[in-house]
Amino acid sequence: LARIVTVTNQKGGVGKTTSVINIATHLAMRGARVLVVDCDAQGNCASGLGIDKSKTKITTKDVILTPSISIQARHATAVEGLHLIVGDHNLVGVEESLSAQLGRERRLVEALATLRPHYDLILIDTAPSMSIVSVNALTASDGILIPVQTEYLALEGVALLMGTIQEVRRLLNNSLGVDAVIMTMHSPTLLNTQVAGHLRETFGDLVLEPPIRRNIRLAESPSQGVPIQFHAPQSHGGQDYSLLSSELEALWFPG
Amino acid sequence: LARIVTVTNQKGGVGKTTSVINIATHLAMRGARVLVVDCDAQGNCASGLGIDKSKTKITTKDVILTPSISIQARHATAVEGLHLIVGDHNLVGVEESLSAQLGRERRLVEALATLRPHYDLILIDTAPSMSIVSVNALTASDGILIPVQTEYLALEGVALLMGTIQEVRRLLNNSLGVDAVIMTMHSPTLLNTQVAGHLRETFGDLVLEPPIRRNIRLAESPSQGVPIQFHAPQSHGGQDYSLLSSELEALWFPG
Ligand SMILES: Nc1ncnc2c1ncn2[C@@H]1O[C@H](COP(=O)(O)OP(=O)(O)OP(=O)(O)O)[C@@H](O)[C@H]1O
Ligand SMILES: Nc1ncnc2c1ncn2[C@@H]1O[C@H](COP(=O)(O)OP(=O)(O)OP(=O)(O)O)[C@@H](O)[C@H]1O
Ligand SMILES: [Mg+2]
Ligand SMILES: [Mg+2]
Repeated sequence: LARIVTVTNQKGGVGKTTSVINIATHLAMRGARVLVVDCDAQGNCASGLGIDKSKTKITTKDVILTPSISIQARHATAVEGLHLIVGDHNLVGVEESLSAQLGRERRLVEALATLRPHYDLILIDTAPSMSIVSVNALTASDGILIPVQTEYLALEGVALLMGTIQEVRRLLNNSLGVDAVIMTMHSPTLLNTQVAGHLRETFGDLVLEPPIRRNIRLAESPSQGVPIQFHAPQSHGGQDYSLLSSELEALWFPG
Repeated sequence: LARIVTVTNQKGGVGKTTSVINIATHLAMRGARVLVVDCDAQGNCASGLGIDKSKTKITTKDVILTPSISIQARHATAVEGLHLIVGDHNLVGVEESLSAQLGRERRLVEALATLRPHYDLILIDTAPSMSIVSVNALTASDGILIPVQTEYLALEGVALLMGTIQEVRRLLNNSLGVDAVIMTMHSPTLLNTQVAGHLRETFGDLVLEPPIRRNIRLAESPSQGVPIQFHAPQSHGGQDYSLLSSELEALWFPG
């Protein structure tokens, strides 16, 4: 059965989507069967994996409202062994339609139940907000990855995030744990170094080393519609995500 | 009466808060009476202006639920002539409490009506999502500033944003216009240059020149609790926001 992991942080622009695409790709290239579920209305996972959203018939919103169709919602991507359920602007209205439904936080649990046997890993990308869709993702998950830019304002949001995670764990999913904190967009400046030190103090072993360095190749790859391993595998960005993904592989699939 | 301007983009981490703090500061230092309203649960405006959120009694959430108390919600900041209504984690629950209220999109209109005579400019910071709180901000506004990082994924979200703005204009506020598009975190790379070119093609004169350059001093200043004009006014970040703010001053307060 697949391990289900949500990549989340309500602080915007910290590298959630970049992490989902590049970790998923690395594990698929190592032979794992991987599914990415894009729960963000911006739908950036599609562009990063070369899928044209406008041609997609069934998206994450449909899956949340009608969990039984999740099987048909999967798209093959440019990466062998990596599938995607596309997120798009239709997710914007889901909040309203869900608010009166029974078990509104558990729709994704139901949708992913039928998919779990077909994969080793399901990675969920989320929007930079704690909407009902993000709560669905956390409720359906075994673990969480928290990307944090090593900057001051990103640090501030972490306490808010941990509070939400505690609440979901208490009320909706008591087996939910934090798998790792990922330091992103790191440069050797005084500020970044101070913030990285603060994160290591706060989270100890949960912090994966080394940080992902700021590297323009990572920002370029979605404009080419491919992950970093295809665009610039030997770049700092390619090397850092390769190292990080190997650590996660050892954590999730020991032996 | 104050001009009310919302700074928005549902793409995360594009420089919304950094723009609000530094534009508001520049205009206040030029003698304008300025109010910042933080409609983001992350509440980053408080940190950037040296205000301790934990000591705040009345926040944006209270003002949205009880518009008549907006007068008491204002805090003086480190900048002469610049006041702030603090946003905090209580905004997370507002979506639920508002959904059944009459005129739920116009609560902020009402709250700001009593404040407008006291200011020349009211700048509203928003969260990276199109929640009911962001819609309240757009409904209450005369104009919009759209910060866009000159990167591929940020470009993708602009179409989604323009769609939402059209809808708010049609249904809730037909005098809402886009005042300017601000290019942020710009470096002289090929990718950034290409995206900047694309933004100029799409938005023409709405794009303010020159772009705000990527500059670590801008990321440092919130950790000192002050705007860039106090932390490093002669830095690239300080100079760029000073130029940009002067253009906006000429646009908003001609003659
Ligand atoms: N290590 C890095 N170095 C340089 N650029 C990066 C890096 N990681 C991500 N980026 C770029 O920074 C921007 C923000 O990253 P990304 O979109 O992955 O963040 P996000 O957390 O998913 O954002 P959102 O909150 O909007 O969903 C993107 O343009 C991306 O290409
Ligand atoms: N021009 C710049 N150069 C370098 N760093 C910048 C610049 N502008 C903003 N930053 C930094 O980049 C990060 C994102 O900026 P900011 O928080 O202002 O964006 P935002 O759009 O308000 O994010 P959110 O979507 O989470 O509200 C912050 O750490 C900020 O200090
Ligand atoms: Mg994203
Ligand atoms: Mg912000």
